[in-house]
Amino acid sequence: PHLKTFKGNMQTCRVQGAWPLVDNPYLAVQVTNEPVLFGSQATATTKVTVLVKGSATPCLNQTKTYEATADAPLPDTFIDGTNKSGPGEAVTIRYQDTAFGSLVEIRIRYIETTVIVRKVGRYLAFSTSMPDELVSWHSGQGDDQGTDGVQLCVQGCPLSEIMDLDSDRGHVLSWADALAKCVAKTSSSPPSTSTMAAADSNEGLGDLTDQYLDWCVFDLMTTGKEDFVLAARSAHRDTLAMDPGAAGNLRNRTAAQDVGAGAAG
Amino acid sequence: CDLDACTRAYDESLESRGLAGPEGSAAYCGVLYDFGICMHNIRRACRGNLNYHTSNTMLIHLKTIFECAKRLQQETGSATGVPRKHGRPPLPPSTPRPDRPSTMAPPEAAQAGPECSYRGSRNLRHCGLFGD
Repeated sequence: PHLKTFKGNMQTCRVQGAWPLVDNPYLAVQVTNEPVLFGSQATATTKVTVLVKGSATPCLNQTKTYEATADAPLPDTFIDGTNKSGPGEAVTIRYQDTAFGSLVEIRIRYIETTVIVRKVGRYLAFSTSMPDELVSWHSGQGDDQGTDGVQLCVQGCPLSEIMDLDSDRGHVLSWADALAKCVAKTSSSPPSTSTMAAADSNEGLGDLTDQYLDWCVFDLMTTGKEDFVLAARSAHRDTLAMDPGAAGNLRNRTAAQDVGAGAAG
Repeated sequence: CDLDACTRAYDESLESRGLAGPEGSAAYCGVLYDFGICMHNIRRACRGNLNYHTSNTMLIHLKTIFECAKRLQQETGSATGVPRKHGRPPLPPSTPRPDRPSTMAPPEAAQAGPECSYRGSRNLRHCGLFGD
């Protein structure tokens, strides 16, 4: 999958199997990634586990676990069936259907942290925002604490896991076809219910640009599955919503878009 | 990832020291340090194991709330505190690590009262993962 780290680094990684994204005294998030096609090195996320830890704070008297898997609808509660916990609803879950899939937002008020888990097509996506102090604090944990401290969101992917967008992409679709689908204005998945339509109108997914356009092209060339366009658009939207400053840091892809417009006809 | 082996060793260590469970004592801190060594030794195999990471976070938390570093230093006069038994693997090499910053707001904020509202910096960082 494609990773944007807390430091703003952007990588495409193999990271097959289970990997921790975040682990601090308050929150742990782990994902499991599986190959998207037989023989392909590219993987996508099929399971997300979120632990809101109860041990480090009086705001939560027990650990709350949220689990989402790609082969089932997103649960709208923690695994114990609750959707809020703690004084003043310190931890809450909100579920929403959209035209592009479903999403769950977990808010942890006492650490000003939001976790979003999306299901788009057959795969899952993850986004989080949390205070700078929490990120920089747990990134300082080292071997003397008995851990090698792997947190993909903090350190990024290990070098051995990083893929190259040009040389590691597949060829199920041509570059031009993939780009045309990624820059196309309309979705191939129309809303099926009025609730979804309402959510769709609120969603306001914009055009794919920059790194997210490159990632979309990679995904479509590798799999041919148009669900990944929607995944890229919703991830792009989450990034701009949770990290408005990112817009200025993304690479300018104007030239690629011009070529794409030509290729699209 | 043989986390169970470390859990068993933890239970045995508690029993051998005559402890019923977590407590603020040098003896219990010794149990935690033994557990930490065991956890360190399995860290690579357990890299992707969420239970491992949760246990490790608990370990760090317990060592902090029971002030084990200070307690063991008082007890033994050594930084790591626990006298080594013959044949026991050494503690992992200690790497310089910044202290918890004084501006580290979340833990204090989490103790802030029944409203449990956050009082730290509003400087937020974002991380995302999607696609293939």
